[in-house]
Amino acid sequence: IKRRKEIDQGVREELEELLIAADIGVKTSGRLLETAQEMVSKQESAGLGLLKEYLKEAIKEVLVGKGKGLEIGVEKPLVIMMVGVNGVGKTTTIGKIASQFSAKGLKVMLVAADTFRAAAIDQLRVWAERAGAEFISQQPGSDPAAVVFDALEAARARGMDMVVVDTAGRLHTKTNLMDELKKIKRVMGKKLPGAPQEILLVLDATTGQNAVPQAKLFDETLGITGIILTKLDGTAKGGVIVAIANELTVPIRLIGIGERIEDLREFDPEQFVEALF
Amino acid sequence: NLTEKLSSTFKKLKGHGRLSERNIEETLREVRMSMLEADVHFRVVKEFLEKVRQRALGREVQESLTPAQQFIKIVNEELTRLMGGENSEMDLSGSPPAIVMLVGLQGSGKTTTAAKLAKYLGQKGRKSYLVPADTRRPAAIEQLKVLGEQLGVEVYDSRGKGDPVKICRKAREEAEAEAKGIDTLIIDTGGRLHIDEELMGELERIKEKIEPREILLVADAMTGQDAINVAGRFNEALDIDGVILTKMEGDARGGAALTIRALTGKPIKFVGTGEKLGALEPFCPERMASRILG
Ligand SMILES: Nc1nc2c(ncn2[C@@H]2O[C@H](COP(=O)(O)OP(=O)(O)OP(=O)(O)O)[C@@H](O)[C@H]2O)c(=O)[nH]1
Ligand SMILES: Nc1nc2c(ncn2[C@@H]2O[C@H](COP(=O)(O)OP(=O)(O)OP(=O)(O)O)[C@@H](O)[C@H]2O)c(=O)[nH]1
Ligand SMILES: [Mg+2]
Ligand SMILES: [Mg+2]
Repeated sequence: IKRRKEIDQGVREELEELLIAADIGVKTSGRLLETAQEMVSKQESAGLGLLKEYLKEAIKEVLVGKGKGLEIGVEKPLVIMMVGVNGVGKTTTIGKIASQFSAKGLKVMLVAADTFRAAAIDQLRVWAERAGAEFISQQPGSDPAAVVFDALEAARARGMDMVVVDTAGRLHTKTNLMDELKKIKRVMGKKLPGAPQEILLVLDATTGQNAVPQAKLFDETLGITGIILTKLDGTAKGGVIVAIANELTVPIRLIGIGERIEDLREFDPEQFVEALF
Repeated sequence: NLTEKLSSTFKKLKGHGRLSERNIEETLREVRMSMLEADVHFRVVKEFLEKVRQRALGREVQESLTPAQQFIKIVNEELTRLMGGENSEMDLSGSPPAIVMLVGLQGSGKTTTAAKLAKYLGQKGRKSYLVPADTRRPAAIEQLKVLGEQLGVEVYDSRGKGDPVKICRKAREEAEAEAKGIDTLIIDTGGRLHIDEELMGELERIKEKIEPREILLVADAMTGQDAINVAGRFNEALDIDGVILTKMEGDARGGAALTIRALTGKPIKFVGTGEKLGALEPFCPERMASRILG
């Protein structure tokens, strides 16, 4: 009887810790280790080094087809709605996106639909200036849906190529605030059929397993077309996107790697996984 | 939840209901899974489980008539004790102004929390002066100014006053001027990475120059395994006095709280429970423990 070759217990523990340390999550890590075990049973031996390589390949497979940057197609303006919980980097990321597209000679408009948080409008205004983008805002406290409605009218009239809408951060558990996002989306579609073509969820790489319910609820509420993972310039690995990949088929589009206007990259699954552990 | 899960694991104990080593290991695995899902750092979980294992193998469980109940009680006790707050009040004694300095990663909630603290201390009869020491983030100074206006709390005008170290020093000089009657300075610093040597150095220089009474790390309740790196580095650089955990009204389990507490030994003093300026509460160890266990 051929005994199945098992991964050495010490090695298994070490691998699990690497996965957990990257915020991949204990259940997803367990599943990845199961597949590593299956591979090991099929061949004679597998030390830590080989198993790490195997795990990286398994993770890349989960994330494949996940990297896809932003593109302006034929339909103009391309309307992008940025959403996410508080403080993850939505406003800053909008500045970065605006800068990239306006550098290509495209006409970009930024819409200050965070009418709630102190100085949110001023913050986005600075980014619009830095990026060379047009800027639309109303008084703090005004209805975000109304701001967006008027902004899209102006965008069409001025022949904008791209419109990016900044929304206030909100926890996914706050149903009334999630409903507000639904309403903003609906109003956009009324004003410009097809808008918003992109609804991007911004996730902070330092976030742990809570990113999974965040992604699920924002997707359930709005239909997310892409994820942006910010603050990857820190020490957090952002491995929770591997757990998210099990639940949603949303592609990771962009990553934030700093606070400057140029600190934005397309998501590259190869590079991301190599950096995980 | 974990208590239900553990109870059902224990229900599988047949007959005499004594806990074998194997029962304990099985149960510890359940607790481990729950704590890791709650974002507690895996090393902190390991150490915690070892403490629980030692107690579970001891007489109090082995000789108990209800070992399962006793086990669950131990898990809760150990966790609450770990979270627990000796000295979880701010120490603002001494000659005024008492200086509170908020530090932490980008977007954790420092600026909002600075204003919340001013309101909280105002309710305790203190007169605060808010100091915007973030010279980098667009409209950061404006943000604190707006919040101060909402509260009727004075905000130092940092614009054109130089770098953050200068701002803090000048603000303190202004606060010390008798006429203002200010007894507390609350410094809002810009978010920064714990691995940014230059910016961490800036915080060290502010500490050196103005000697804050309380240096509080403001951390997001949804922080994952990285909490160990962040807390370790901020504590090493500044010897923080405590922690404020923000965005706690969400559904993040908040395991970072245990990571930070276990690593630094520093108390969690407050939790942020919303975006409005009244949403700040003193930290409750029992509630945090049961939330982490799930
Ligand atoms: N290090 C680093 N910091 C970032 C990155 N992206 C954003 N930030 C910082 O994170 C902080 C919060 O960014 P914001 O753009 O205000 O985040 P937000 O999601 O718009 O916040 P709310 O509107 O309050 O919900 C700021 O200090 C940014 O400079 C990144 O990729 N790396
Ligand atoms: N839901 C919730 N949001 C909070 C809480 N505390 C702060 N926020 C929000 O978190 C976001 C970031 O808050 P800020 O005060 O700008 O964070 P910060 O640490 O000063 O950010 P930087 O200066 O860029 O590092 C804002 O949208 C705040 O309204 C809280 O307890 N609950
Ligand atoms: Mg914003
Ligand atoms: Mg701030």
